[in-house]
Amino acid sequence: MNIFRLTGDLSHLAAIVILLLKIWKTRSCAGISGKSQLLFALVFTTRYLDLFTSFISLYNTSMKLIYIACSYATVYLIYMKFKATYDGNHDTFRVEFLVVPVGGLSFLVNHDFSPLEILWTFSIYLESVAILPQLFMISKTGEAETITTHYLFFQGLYRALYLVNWIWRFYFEGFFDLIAVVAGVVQTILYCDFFYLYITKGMSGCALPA
Amino acid sequence: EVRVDEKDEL
Repeated sequence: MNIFRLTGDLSHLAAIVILLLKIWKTRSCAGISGKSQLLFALVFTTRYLDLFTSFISLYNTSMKLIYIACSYATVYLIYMKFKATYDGNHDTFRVEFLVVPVGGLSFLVNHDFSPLEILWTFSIYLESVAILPQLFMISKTGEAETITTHYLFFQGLYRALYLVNWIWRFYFEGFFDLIAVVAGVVQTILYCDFFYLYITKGMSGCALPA
Repeated sequence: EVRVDEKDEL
C-alpha cells in the first residue's frame, strides 16, 4: 500500500459517496445516468466475487463491501425511490454496445481462463468504459450540475492516482498487471477532456464537448 | 506475472 493507492481508493470512495449524498439530499437523480450506475454495480459485483474465495486484509474486505453496498444503494435510489426524477429520456446510451464487446474481450484476453478470472477481467474492462453513458448524457443535455462534475472529477482522479500507484509498484515491488494498466489508461483518458474543463471553468457546472 | 488469487487492489 502506497500513498497513491490509498488516495486513489479514497477518491473513489469520495466519488461514490458524493453521488449518493447528492441524490439523497436533493431527493432527485436528475442529470445522473442510471445506466452508468448499473454498469458500476455490475463492475463491483463481478470483480469482488473473490470476497468468497480469498481474504487479503480487513481494509480490502471492508472497502469492497462499502463499494458494493453504495453502488447498489445508488441504483436503488435512481430506479426505485426517486424514479420519478430519473431523466431516462436523456439516458439513451446503448449499453449492449459496451457489455457485449467487453464480455467477448474478457474471454479472449485474460490472465487465466477460469470463471472468476474471466469475471474479474470483465469488470476491469467494463469499468474503463462504464462512465460513457454518463458523459454521453451530459453531452446531450449540454450541462452538468456542479456536484455531478465533482463526482466525475473524483472518479477520474481515482484512476489517475492508480496509474501513479502502478508506476510506483512497478519500480519498487516489481508488480505489473498489463490488463489493469491498459484498462486504467483507457479509463483515465476518457476523463481528460473533462479534467481540462473542470479546472479551466473554475470547478463549477460546465458544458462538456460532444 | 500476476497471481490470480492474490489481487490486493480494488
